[in-house]
Amino acid sequence: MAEAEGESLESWLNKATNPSNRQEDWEYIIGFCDQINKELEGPQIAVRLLAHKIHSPQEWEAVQALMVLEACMKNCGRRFHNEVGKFRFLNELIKVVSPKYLGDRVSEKVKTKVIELLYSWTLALPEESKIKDAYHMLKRQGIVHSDPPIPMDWTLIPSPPPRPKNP
Amino acid sequence: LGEESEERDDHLLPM
Repeated sequence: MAEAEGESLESWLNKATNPSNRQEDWEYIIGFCDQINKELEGPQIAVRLLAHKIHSPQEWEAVQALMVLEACMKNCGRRFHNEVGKFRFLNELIKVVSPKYLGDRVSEKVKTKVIELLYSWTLALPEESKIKDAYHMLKRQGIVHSDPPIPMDWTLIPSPPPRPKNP
Repeated sequence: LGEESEERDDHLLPM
């Protein structure tokens, strides 16, 4: 796609989470995933950008960012899983649901989605132990009362680790 | 070494 030349992670994500999108735009979501796989430090940069969008006060922007995150978990392989599986990123999700941080200002829809994602990853990625630690801490704190039902099509099937292409 | 120190610095948010 010629017009995609020169797109950066940030520009893909801005398009994929644009609050004026009427519905999720898979062209941009997949464009963001592909760009992560192309860049050497793609996963590290991507999780920082995603955390910022997930904290958006605009519900639709945050919801789209969570959809992008879920798509990346399915399409960007182990390199991306490793970044999500660090407390540095998990803390950004915890902030969304905790009343001590942003929880009181975030919509139930966004909080529910964050908890669904965390729980689905504890099942799909048992080797990422920090995800389990974070989720169980939320349970101990009473922020998560019971495990959410996970839709069947949300089952995360990890893809083989992508090889970063040399520039 | 870099990875080890990153691991040491990676903490769960205080609640």
